[in-house]
Amino acid sequence: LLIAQNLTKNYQRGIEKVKALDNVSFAVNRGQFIAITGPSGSGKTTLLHILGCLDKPTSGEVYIDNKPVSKMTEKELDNVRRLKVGFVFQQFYLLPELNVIENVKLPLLFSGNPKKVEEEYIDEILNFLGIINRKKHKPNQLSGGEMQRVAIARSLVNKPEFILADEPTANLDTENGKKIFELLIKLVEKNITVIVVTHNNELANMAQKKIVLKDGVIV
Amino acid sequence: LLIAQNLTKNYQRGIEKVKALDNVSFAVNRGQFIAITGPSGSGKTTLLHILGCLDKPTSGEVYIDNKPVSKMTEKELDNVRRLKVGFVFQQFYLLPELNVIENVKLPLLFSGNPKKVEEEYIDEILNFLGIINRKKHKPNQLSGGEMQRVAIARSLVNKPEFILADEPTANLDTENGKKIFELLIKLVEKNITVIVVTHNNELANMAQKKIVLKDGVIV
Ligand SMILES: Nc1ncnc2c1ncn2[C@@H]1O[C@H](COP(=O)(O)OP(=O)(O)OP(=O)(O)O)[C@@H](O)[C@H]1O
Ligand SMILES: Nc1ncnc2c1ncn2[C@@H]1O[C@H](COP(=O)(O)OP(=O)(O)OP(=O)(O)O)[C@@H](O)[C@H]1O
Ligand SMILES: [Mg+2]
Ligand SMILES: [Mg+2]
Repeated sequence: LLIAQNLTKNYQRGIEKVKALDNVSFAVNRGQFIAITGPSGSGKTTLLHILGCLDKPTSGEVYIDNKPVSKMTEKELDNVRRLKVGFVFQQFYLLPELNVIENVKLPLLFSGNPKKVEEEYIDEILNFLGIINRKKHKPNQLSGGEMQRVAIARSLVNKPEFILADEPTANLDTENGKKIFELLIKLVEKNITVIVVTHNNELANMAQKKIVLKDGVIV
Repeated sequence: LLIAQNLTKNYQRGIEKVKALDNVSFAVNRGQFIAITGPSGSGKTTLLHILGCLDKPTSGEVYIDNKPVSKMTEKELDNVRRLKVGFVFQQFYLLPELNVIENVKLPLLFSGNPKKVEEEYIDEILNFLGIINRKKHKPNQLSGGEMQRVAIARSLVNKPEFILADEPTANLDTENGKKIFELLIKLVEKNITVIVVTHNNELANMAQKKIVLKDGVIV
C-alpha cells in the first residue's frame, strides 16, 4: 500500500550538509499500525512529511497504491494530502484566527466534503477527545494538550485511509494519552493505516511493526 | 522565597466562564525542586505563568522574597522576568527570524548582561544539551526536540534564581529527557529553585514536592 524506497533527504546550509534521512526503505500494508521511534533529531518528522507528500526526498521514491509520488500530477498530490492522508503535526499548526470547530472542519472546506461528513460525527470525535466544551475557543485560549487534541480531531475529519501522527501524545498526561492509544487502535480495526512517530514506548509497543531511526538511518 | 496565596484565574468568554485556577496556595523555599502535575487542561501552564509574573491572577497574590507582586513597579516586574526567572515555555516561542545562538542570547540583550555571561558558558550549555552543532540554524531548520532544547538553553543564559519549566521533556526521547533531568538536578544543587510542570512521572518523582492540579484545584 505504501512503499518507501531508498529515501534520502539532505539539507544544504551553505557549506554544511545535514543528512536528515539516509537510504530509508520499508513497506506498509493496508490497516497496519506502524511506530517510528528514535532520538530527537534522528529524522522522524522528515520521514513522516515525505510519506505524506508534504515534502520531497532528495532522492528515492514513495509509492502509494503502487503509484510513484514523483510521477503524480499536482491534482493527484492534492487528492493524497486532502483525502487519503490525515496528518497530525508535531507543531499542531492550528490557525490562530479560527476557533476549534472551524480549525477541525478546515480540511472539509478544502476537500469539498465529498464523503458528506456530518456535524454529529465531528461532535463524536471532539467528545471522545474530551474537548467538546472548547468548540468556540481560539487556539490561544487552549492548553497545550487541548491544542494537540484539536490537531488530532482535524486529521480525522476527512475519514482518510492513512493517519500520519507526529508525537500525538507529547503534551498529554497518561489518562488522555491512553485515550489516543484507544483511538488509534479503533482506526486500525476499521482498516485505516496508522503510522505514528512517538517517544512513548507504551504506544510504540502497541504497533505491529517498529521502525527505529538513528541519524537518518534505520537501525 | 515564593508564595502562592489563594490564586484564582477566571477566563470570561461571553457568558461562559472558565475557572482555570481556583484558590491555589503553596510555598516554595530557595533551592527546592517542585513538580506540578495533573491532567491536560487542569491549569498548570496558567499557574506557572502567574508564578513567573507573565500573567496576573483574577484574585490572590504571589510573593517573591516576601514582596507582593501586585505591589511591584513595572521596573521591579521587569527585573523579575528578565533576571530572577528563567522560563521554558510549553510552546517554546523562539523567534523565527533569529538563529539558535541569537535566540539563546536574546535575554542577555534585554537584561544588558549584568552578570557578564561569557560565550564559553553558553557553548557549554548547548554542548550539554546536544545542540552545539545547530548554533546557526533557524527554528524552522530544527526538529521539535531541538527547538525544545533551545528554549531550555535560553532560560539559563541570565543565570536566574528560579527556573520555571513547562513540560521541558515533552518532545524528547528517553535519552535526551534524562539529560534534562540531570540538568535540573544540577541547578537545584547550585541552590537554584526549580519548578517544573511535567507529564513525565519519572521526572516528577525526582522532585522534593509534588503539586497535583485537577480542574484548577490542588488535590
Ligand atoms: N485565554 C483563555 N480563555 C479561555 N480559556 C482559557 C484561556 N487560556 C486557557 N484556558 C483554559 O484554561 C484551562 C487551563 O489551561 P492551562 O493551559 O493552564 O492547562 P494545562 O494544565 O497547562 O494543560 P496541558 O497539560 O494541556 O498543557 C484549559 O481548559 C484552557 O482551555
Ligand atoms: N530545513 C532544515 N535545514 C537544515 N537542517 C534541518 C532542516 N530541517 C530539519 N533539519 C535537521 O534534520 C534533522 C532531523 O530533523 P527531524 O525534524 O526529522 O527530527 P526528529 O526525529 O523529528 O526529531 P524530534 O524527535 O526532536 O522531533 C535534525 O537534526 C534537524 O536539525
Ligand atoms: Mg520531530
Ligand atoms: Mg500546559
